[in-house]
Amino acid sequence: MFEARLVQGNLLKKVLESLKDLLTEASWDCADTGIQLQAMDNSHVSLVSVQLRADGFDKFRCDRQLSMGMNLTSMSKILRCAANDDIITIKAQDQADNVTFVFESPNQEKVADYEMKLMNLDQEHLGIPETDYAAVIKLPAAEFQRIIKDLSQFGESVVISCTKEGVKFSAAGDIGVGNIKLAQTASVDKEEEAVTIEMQEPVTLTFACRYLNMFTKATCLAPQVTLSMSPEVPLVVEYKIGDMGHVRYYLAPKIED
Amino acid sequence: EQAQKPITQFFSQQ
Repeated sequence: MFEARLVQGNLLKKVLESLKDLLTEASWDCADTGIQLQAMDNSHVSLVSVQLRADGFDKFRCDRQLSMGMNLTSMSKILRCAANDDIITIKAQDQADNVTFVFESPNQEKVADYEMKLMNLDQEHLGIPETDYAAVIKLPAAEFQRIIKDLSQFGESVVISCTKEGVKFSAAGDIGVGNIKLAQTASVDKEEEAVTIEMQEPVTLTFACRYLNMFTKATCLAPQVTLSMSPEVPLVVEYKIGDMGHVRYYLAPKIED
Repeated sequence: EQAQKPITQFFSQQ
């Protein structure tokens, strides 16, 4: 038996919003420690990893490990039927071929349940090594979204260049060149408005705008986003899911052939 | 010219 109840159901709605453009189907791996998902986009350029810890749920029961393969477009359609303040429960029997989503209004006066077929997905799992990144940049998630959106007008790629002074995002194309520089904030009233840089060495890497734009669909999840970079390894774009987990996107850099 | 590498080139299969 698997059952996970989340009073803050809108977190789950937001997680789905942040995945559905990148992935069409994926497996949710459930264990007594929580729920995890790891999947690559169709072209195998990027990887998404989601963690929802058991202690972040209001009720969590997972008697035996199970992998629930789901069509994320269908899951997203179902979660869109939940109101933002609904309590969401996900339930499945052991070795079941379907999953049930229960949405309760906060006053318990409306209860809806939706059943969805599970899929057998044969998915590759990649081992992500622990890495000490050369540069770790934290900035407001909405600012990052805006920068990527603005620079996507100029070209297909964004160059992210990090030094001690700050971080520079650049794009070039037929209409011209765009550069956006963010300095580390000296002092801010609100922590979520800060730009902070932890740097071991300067790094400059080039990434495809198309994917960065899809990653920023997770902006609704968290006030801040963390970018971790090292020379010639994938960028990590991380959004926290409340205090229960994270969505991490990994994107391979563009490298000289 | 810069080329997009697949993520599978950076992470090993488990």
